[in-house]
Amino acid sequence: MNVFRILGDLSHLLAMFLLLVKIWRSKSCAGISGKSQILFALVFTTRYLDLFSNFISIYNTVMKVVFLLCAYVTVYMIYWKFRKTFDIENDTFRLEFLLVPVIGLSFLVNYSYTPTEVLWTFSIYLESVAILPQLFMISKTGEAETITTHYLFFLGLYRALYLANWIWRYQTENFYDQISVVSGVVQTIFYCDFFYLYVTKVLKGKKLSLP
Amino acid sequence: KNAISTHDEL
Repeated sequence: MNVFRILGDLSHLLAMFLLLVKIWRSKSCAGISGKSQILFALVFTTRYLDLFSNFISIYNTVMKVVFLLCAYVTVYMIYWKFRKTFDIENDTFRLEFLLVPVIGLSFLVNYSYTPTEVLWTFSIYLESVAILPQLFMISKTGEAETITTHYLFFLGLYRALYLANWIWRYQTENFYDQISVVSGVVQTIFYCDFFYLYVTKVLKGKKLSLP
Repeated sequence: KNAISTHDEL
């Protein structure tokens, strides 16, 4: 465990927490892509299948449970509790365009051809693209609430910090995980355009709106 | 060490 990993996990936790705060305080999930949130719930479900079979640490187990809970509560808020406020007309990203290649790739490029390993690989590939329906929705409506941009910033920062963690682990432990690293780089690249807008607009007190 | 299949990250 190194500082980049801890900060990455905390950033991830803060992102999910900010999203729940936004929905709960405004009693609205306007501007949030339900499709992205379903994908994240699927990511955690398929990745943490080892929750009861592979004990790593108390920290690891607790974080997995918290992440799963946050993901499912968010989906519940969007599709049940506050579904009237859900902007379904703008959440039109075609999930099959992500799921078909990701399923195909997880069968083709994995570490071992076992059900849990293929599902773990699927979760890594899916996470790298799971934010696309959300980014697509923002580009379609041309705007995002400020708290939603904070959510996206910390969600992007989390994977960027993991990149630093992987460099650190390679240098100190000679640990590497090429599937995670390549997917993590791809995932971080998807946020670059958003990071630019966040720094140039949101941090200067302006609302994020696209021309 | 190629820590494949240990998956100790979140």
